[in-house]
Amino acid sequence: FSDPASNLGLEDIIRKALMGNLEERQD
Amino acid sequence: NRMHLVCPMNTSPHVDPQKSGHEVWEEFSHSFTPAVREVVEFAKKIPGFRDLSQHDQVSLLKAGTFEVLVVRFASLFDVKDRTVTFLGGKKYSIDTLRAMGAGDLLNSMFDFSEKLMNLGLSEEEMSLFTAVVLVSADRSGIENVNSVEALQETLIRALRSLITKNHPNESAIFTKLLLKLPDLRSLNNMHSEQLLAFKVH
Repeated sequence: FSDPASNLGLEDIIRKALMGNLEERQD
Repeated sequence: NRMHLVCPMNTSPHVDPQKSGHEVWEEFSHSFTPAVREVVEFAKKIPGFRDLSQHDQVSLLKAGTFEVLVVRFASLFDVKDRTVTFLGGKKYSIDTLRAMGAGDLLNSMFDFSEKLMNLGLSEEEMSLFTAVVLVSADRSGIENVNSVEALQETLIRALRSLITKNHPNESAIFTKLLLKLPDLRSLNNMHSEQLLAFKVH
């Protein structure tokens, strides 16, 4: 069970929650 | 064969037996998603976190979210009353949760929560400690270890300074806090094993 976060769907939630901020940085 | 979800990130440990495994998982995911989003919002506010690469921000959050939640929700574990409060607001006794299948992880969570709460940290101290928990350079998959390490050291220095200022006669508190980090890793590993068991079933 090397990547529990991905198995939980956590990565998706994290990426979406971070995205707005990261897009802001790229602008 | 009635199934229970003994994680307090659920609204209740009781599972509707009519629901499929997928539906149960979806409901569970729906319960903990807001808490995970709060962890991400917290991370964004850590000075320097947003300067890390996107990859490393995601890696730190993937690896550390559970540990951050354990710290943030330590107060859900009431050692005196021997109860756990679920997100739905209802309290369940240790014995009830044990009868539902909770095992060693529950005991370890109680031990950890009791020791952490006994330190009597302020909100600011707890917040800085949580940042130290999240920004750990030895998480798997970190690309730029030096950057994460530099931020980690800055946060640890800030935590030591704050604790020393607020508790001048209790120098052991800082050491005790750092010793909580391996405890959290251990809880994280136990939790991953439970998740695996849940997914397999």
